[in-house]
Amino acid sequence: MGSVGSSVASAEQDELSQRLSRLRDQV
Amino acid sequence: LPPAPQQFKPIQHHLRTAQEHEKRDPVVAYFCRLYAMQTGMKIDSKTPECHKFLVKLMDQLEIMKKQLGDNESITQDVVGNAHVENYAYKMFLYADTEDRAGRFHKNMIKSFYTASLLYDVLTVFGELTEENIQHRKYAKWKAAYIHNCLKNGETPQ
Repeated sequence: MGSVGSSVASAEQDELSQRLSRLRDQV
Repeated sequence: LPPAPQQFKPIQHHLRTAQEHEKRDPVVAYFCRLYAMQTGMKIDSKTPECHKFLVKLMDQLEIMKKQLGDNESITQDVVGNAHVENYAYKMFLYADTEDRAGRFHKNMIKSFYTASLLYDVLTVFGELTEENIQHRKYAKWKAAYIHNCLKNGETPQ
């Protein structure tokens, strides 16, 4: 259960990192 | 935005500066929030309350980016860097002029402090120049020093 929780947390962090990268994309 | 969790105390003042510049200079507000976002993610993006806050901050940044869409300060780092740097320097210069003229007041303390925060914000574009590092250090120290003098009824030297 701990490992499921940590994978969810890591997926959420990845999503935030991806959104940050998209935000920083230069046009 | 909801109040920032305790862990985000180091970015609290940058977020407040963003809020204060929402109308006055949205580009400055945008980069203050971007700095807060990047720093916040380094501090803590795992704890539920921190993650929730960062998601809200990201939502806000995405909306701002859309609104500012065709502004070159947002689409080109080199222009954004120059914009924030000029703004920080103007703040610094105003406070420094007041200081050298012996005019000590709340507004100049705030300008020194805001300039120091904006030099932090400039790190979103990369490493600070030596000059900017010195300005940040000096502005932070001056703000604290003059604030303490006024609080204790002393005249700053």
